[in-house]
Amino acid sequence: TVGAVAIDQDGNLAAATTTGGMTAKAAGRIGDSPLIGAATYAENGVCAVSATGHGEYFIRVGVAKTICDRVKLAGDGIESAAESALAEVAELGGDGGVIVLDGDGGYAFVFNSEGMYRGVVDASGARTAIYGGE
Amino acid sequence: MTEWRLVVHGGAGVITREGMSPEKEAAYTAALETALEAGAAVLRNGGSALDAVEAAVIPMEDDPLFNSGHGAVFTAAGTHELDASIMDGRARNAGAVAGVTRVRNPIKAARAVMDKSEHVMFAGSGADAFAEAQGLDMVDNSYFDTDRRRQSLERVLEERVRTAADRHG
Repeated sequence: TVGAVAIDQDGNLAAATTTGGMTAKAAGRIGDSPLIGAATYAENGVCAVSATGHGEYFIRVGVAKTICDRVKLAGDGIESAAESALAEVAELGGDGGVIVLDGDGGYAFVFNSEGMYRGVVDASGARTAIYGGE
Repeated sequence: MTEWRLVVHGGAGVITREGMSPEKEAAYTAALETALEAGAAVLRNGGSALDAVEAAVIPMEDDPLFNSGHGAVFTAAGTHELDASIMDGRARNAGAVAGVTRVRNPIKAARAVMDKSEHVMFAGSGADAFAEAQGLDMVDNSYFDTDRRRQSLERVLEERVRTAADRHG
C-alpha cells in the first residue's frame, strides 16, 4: 500500500491511498484502502490521513475518520489522535501505520509495525525514513 | 499563505535493518524521494493538494518496489485486484475504486470517479469500464506481475498447504 497527504499554499488538505491488497487474498476481498474514513480522509482545517496495514482492522476501527474526529471534536493533536486510533487497531490484533497532516501543516508518522517506508517534503527539503525509531 | 507540505508512505510491516541490503534500502529511499519530488513540484508551483497527492502516488504505483500498481501482490487465484481512494479536504469530495484489474493507475480512476461521476465508489468490472470510458490507460492484468510477488504468493500458498496438512495430522 502507498499513500500521500498534502497541504497546499491555500491551506487545502488532500489524501490518497492505493494498494494491491494482501498476498493470496480471496477473490473479491476489499481492504481499507478504497474506503473513505478507513484508510483515507481529508477535511480542511482538521486533518488528512492515509493509512497502511491490516485492512480488516483499519475498517473496523475506521482509523482515518477516527483520527480526524479526535482532532476535530476532542481537540487532540494529530500524533495523539493517531496513537489512540492505532491502539484500538492493536487491541483488536492488527498493525500498520498512518501519515497525518493537521490543518496548519503539522505532520506525524505513527505506526505500530516494525517499520514504515515514509517521507516528507516542504520548502526546507525532503526527508525519508524506513525503520522504527528513525 | 500557508507553507505547503507533502507526506508519503510506501507501506508498513516487518521492515528491519537485518532484512534489508544496502542496495535495497537505497532503492526504496530513491523511490520515496521520486514520489516526494513529484508531489512537491505541484505544491511549490502553487498547485493544489489534491493534484499533489495524485502526482506523488503515481510513481509509486509504477514502481515494482511497492504493493500498488505494477508490483502489486497476487490474489490466491494468481491475478491482481487493486484498490484506491482519494479525498479533497475542501468540500470532502471523494472517489474510490475497488477490485479493478485493468487500470494502469488506480489512483487516476479514483480521481475520475470523484471528478466525473456523481458517485464515490465503483467496484470490479464496473470500475474498470468506467475508467476505460474516461480514457484512462488500460493494461492487461499481467502488467502488474513481478517475479518477487509471484514467489511471495507461492510461499504463502505452500504455507497454507503445510498448515492444513499439520492440522489434519
